Amino acid sequence: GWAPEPDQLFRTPAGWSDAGRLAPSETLSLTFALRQRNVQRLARLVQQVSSPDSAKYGQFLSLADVQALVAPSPLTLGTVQKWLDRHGVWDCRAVSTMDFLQCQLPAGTAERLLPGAQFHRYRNGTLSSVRSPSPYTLSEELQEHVDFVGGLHRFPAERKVVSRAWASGRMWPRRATRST
Amino acid sequence: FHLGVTPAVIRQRYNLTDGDVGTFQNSSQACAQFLEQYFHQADLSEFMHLFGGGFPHRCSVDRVVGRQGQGKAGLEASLDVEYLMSTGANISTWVFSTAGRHESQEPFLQWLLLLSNMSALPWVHSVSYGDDEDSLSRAYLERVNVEFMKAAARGLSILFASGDLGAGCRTTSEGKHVFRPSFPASSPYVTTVGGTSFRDPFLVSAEVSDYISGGGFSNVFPMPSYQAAAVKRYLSVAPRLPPSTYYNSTGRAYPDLAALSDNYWVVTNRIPVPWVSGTSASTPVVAGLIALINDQRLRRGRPPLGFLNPALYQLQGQGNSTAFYDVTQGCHLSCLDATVEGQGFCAAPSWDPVTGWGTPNFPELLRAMLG
Repeated sequence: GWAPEPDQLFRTPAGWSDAGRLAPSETLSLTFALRQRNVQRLARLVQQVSSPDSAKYGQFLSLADVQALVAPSPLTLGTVQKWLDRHGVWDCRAVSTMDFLQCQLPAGTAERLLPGAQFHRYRNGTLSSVRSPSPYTLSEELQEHVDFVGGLHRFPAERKVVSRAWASGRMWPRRATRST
Repeated sequence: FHLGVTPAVIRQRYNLTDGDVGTFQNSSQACAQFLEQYFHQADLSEFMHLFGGGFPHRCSVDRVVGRQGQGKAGLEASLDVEYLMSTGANISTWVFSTAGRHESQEPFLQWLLLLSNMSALPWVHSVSYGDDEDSLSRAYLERVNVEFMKAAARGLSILFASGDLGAGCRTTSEGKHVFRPSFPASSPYVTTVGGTSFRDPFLVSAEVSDYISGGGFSNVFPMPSYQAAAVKRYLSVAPRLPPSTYYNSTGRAYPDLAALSDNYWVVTNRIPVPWVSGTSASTPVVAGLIALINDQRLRRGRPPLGFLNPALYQLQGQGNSTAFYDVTQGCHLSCLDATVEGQGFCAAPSWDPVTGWGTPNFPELLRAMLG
């Protein structure tokens, strides 16, 4: 197989714990990022519509225009569709720009589709996420057609608003001198 | 004199008059929430009752895309909505709430999918979210970057918080320390917002850089041409730079601009909470200001600003702009080791990797962006 994300770290964030492997019949949702066309052209276009000294400044594209520009090739769409069909994955929906495909499928099917993946449930208080601690691979035939598969490794990122006065017991954060 | 940052303090510092509010019906702005962070309309009403006197504003969010849970409000969500609607006052506001309909969905990816699926979207998006760049695969980073290009091509302004760990720090496999950039802050196709604080904490005074303000250089994305001159200047004139082994001086440098990020008042679960800080606070403030500028542009029959950075760097690169208060004092955090002693980059005249071009002087920024 081929690993689209060999460098993607898997780490269980603080607060999350492994609650066991999913039963093969449990449904999960995977997001396939399909290879787009004309990315270089898109980059040039962005430069033109965003640069005040360009004649095209402010001439933005509609969603339909973006779709026409970046939508995957018929070959990409067909290859991915055939591969999913072969594994009995039918419940899929594409976004308007056709470059993301979101599919619902049983965990057992997902593990056959993405060799190496093993889906576990992780819990953090009332929150629950399904992720694979082991890397996934894809069929070689998809190397030119899929960028990555979402829903395997990355946990929902937490952002933290700092509350320095409370956290440090200081009321005057800016006046404090740095310890040497 | 003030007892913490409120809408009145921000509007005073950035020179917004009571008349600087949205007036055009097609103006719009949004913030995104992940990981089951919810806001409550009642908190927003109370916040505006307590702090929203003196300028016309709205007391409710117009549209929630996604599911709003029934639980307690999150401090982050409350902060985003309350301050986005304080600078972007009287502008139609949406909240994207993508906790992930299914356990296996990635909330941030879900938000990107929504952008690719909706033909009518707010023109300005404030997102206070980030991950360590080195924790994400290159395939993912590059693809998400293309998603930001798609948004830019459509005229959307997407603003990300620069992060709250200064330059960051990680230990390489050889045991050396290097700075740790944050993504999407490091994407060349978003506008990244850093943080400042008042030099005199209880006075509306000049600003210094906030030591938590995220900033630095991407290890993945090369420096875009729009910022090359500004960054080159910083690297050549900065009086004190960290050793070059700590960062990639040819990468996309961030943040692009900044705003106050210290000592905010937020109402959450009906309780006014003081001392809330972070670039999560400065980002919706700047997003609201950009929405106000869009409002004026749309009213004049002109297109929205779209992706801001090329125009921003061009404006500031001219050298005589008064659209930003240049923040020139203070340094941010980095590795606690004998070489850099916890200090990353320092603010300097013109652009710097702690506060970008500085903080907005709204009337001048508006004039420049209308001109």
